[in-house]
Amino acid sequence: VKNQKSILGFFQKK
Amino acid sequence: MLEARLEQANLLKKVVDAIKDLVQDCNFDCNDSGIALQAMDNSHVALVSMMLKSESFSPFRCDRNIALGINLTSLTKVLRAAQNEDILTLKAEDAPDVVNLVFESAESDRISEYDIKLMDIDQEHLGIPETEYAATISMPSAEFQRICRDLMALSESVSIECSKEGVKFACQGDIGSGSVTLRSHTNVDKPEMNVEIDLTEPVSLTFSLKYLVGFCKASSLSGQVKLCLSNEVPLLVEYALANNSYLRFYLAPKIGD
Repeated sequence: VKNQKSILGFFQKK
Repeated sequence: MLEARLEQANLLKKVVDAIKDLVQDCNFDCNDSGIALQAMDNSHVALVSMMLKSESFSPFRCDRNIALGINLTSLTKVLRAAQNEDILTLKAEDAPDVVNLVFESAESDRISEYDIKLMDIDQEHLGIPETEYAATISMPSAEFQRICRDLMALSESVSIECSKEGVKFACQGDIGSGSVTLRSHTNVDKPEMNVEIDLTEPVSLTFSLKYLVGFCKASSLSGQVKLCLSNEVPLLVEYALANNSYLRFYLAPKIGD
């Protein structure tokens, strides 16, 4: 999706 | 081993129905506190987090941590065989190859039993930070669903602006623009119709409507939905279930123009 941020930019992998 | 008995199959049917288009294969993580699920969609835009607390089952027994890797399309096929009012029991061994589902009709002596083959799913868990949200909105889930559907007819995305004036859902598309504004509202006779806005600072964020409309498939699980927003963090959309169980969706924002 254009201009869509990723959830991985906010929540870190454990 | 796991043995978890739900009074009504309806709960699991609705939860799976609400998430199956977002995530396909996922681990149901079982331990003595209940059954949890966390999964991202393929595009890594949204995250679903489900918690069915042990208190939501009666009885609930799970001696060890067991991850049940299940394909949700397969689970949907099997759950279709359960009547909404059936008693549903999930069973699995400690190192299981299958999960066993038993549906019992309370009215007749019919017992149906299914096994679903499990998958080995290597799923990464994400740490979701505790967040003090700038705005928390509780509103009827059907109202949120209607707003998302109506605005999606005009645009791919919606801006959610929360201020002292209320919460404004607005979109702009090729044919024109639209908005819906809600203010705090208390209905003494029908509390599920309440709109409650708890604001510490104004927020404005833009989100993909396609995802929000997808989340709204959970509307039948709860009369109210809670939206939690802070600038520059994912939106939390929460459907609270009985016994502190919940179905939560997180959606990453879109970058503003």
